[in-house]
Amino acid sequence: NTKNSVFKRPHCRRYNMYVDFRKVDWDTWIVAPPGYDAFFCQGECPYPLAKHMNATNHAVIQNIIHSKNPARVPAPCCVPIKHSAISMLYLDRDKKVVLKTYQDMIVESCGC
Amino acid sequence: TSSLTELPQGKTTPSLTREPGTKLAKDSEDSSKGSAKLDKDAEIIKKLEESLLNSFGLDEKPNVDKSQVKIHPYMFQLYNLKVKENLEEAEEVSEDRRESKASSKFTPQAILANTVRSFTHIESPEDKFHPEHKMLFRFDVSSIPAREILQGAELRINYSPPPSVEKILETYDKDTISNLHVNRRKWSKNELIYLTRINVFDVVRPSKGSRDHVHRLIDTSVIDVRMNSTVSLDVSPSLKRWLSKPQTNYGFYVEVNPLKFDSSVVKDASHVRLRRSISQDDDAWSEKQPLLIVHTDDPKLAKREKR
Repeated sequence: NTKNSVFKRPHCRRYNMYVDFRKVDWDTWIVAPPGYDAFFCQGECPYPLAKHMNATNHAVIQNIIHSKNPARVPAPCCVPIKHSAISMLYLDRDKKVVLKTYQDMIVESCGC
Repeated sequence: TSSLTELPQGKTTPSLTREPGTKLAKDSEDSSKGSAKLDKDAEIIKKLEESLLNSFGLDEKPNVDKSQVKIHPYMFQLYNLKVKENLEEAEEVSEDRRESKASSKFTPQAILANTVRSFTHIESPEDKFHPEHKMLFRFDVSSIPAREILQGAELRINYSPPPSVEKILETYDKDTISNLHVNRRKWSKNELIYLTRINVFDVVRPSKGSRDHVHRLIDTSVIDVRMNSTVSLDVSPSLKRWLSKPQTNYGFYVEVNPLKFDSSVVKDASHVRLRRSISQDDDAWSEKQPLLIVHTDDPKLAKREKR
């Protein structure tokens, strides 16, 4: 619910989001970790775009066009621009121990 | 459903209050609508879960209880190593450092592959018929999906000093032993009595008659019986064949031979943990038993190209 939360902050940035495997009953087969910090991105990309907003050249162009004609072109979105991996130790359906590394599971930074 | 039953009396529709029969029918209709909504929600949650599991490379949620399965400590070691690697990668280690990591001695496959599986020997009544210094290991690797590409496989066998050597060790200087361990190639003639060779053979054709079997030597290693350690043998060629032709999975034959048999202090293979000793309980054995580690690359989990 974005109405009553901190997400009202206008600028694009990273927020905490912890994924707890116990809450979805996945702790029966996932050995480690018990959960992880996934994070998410939220916020606006206002004109002009500040350097810390990690904007792409395209976002800068879209932002300029949007400032001239907001009805036709939307403002750039706040999205994850850098991810990192997590490793999971779990049991497969044959009760075999598996260690897998999943890419792009954690948001490292957000940008426009 | 609960919100429907808690409606105030005045707010009930006239038709429901006038005709009890109809009310029941209406209630049951509302209830069925409510349950239909719940069913729909459950269905959506199920589909979301399926989608998430699919992105994890799984067809369905494994219906297992982790408390019932003994996990080898080596898998936890690998897990901790991977976690450390992920953290370093997140902190953007320099390319030079990444290269030096990849060429390090410590299980290069573990660094490059995105999936590691462990397998234990399928025990059979025939195990006891093998001589003490030989053992046929069978592993069920059918759970490895066909899409995964083999990066490497190792058979890990534990060994520890037998009691006869432990007595001799009491008279030894510990520094001398560690030096010997590091400089593995500098053995004096007197020390050869402590060396044991472990051979691992790929069973290309199992024994049907007395001598028609075909065993191919795939790796060998010399161990120092004074050490308490683990030997890792490369069994990748066998795994490559097993994964392409599962019907040719006849297992590995492991043989333990003292290097200098006549004067060796260890004439049996009890110091190498090929099989469970009578006194060993489940917990102790699960930590010491031979382990097959298979490193694969799951293309489904390959990192997407950066923008």
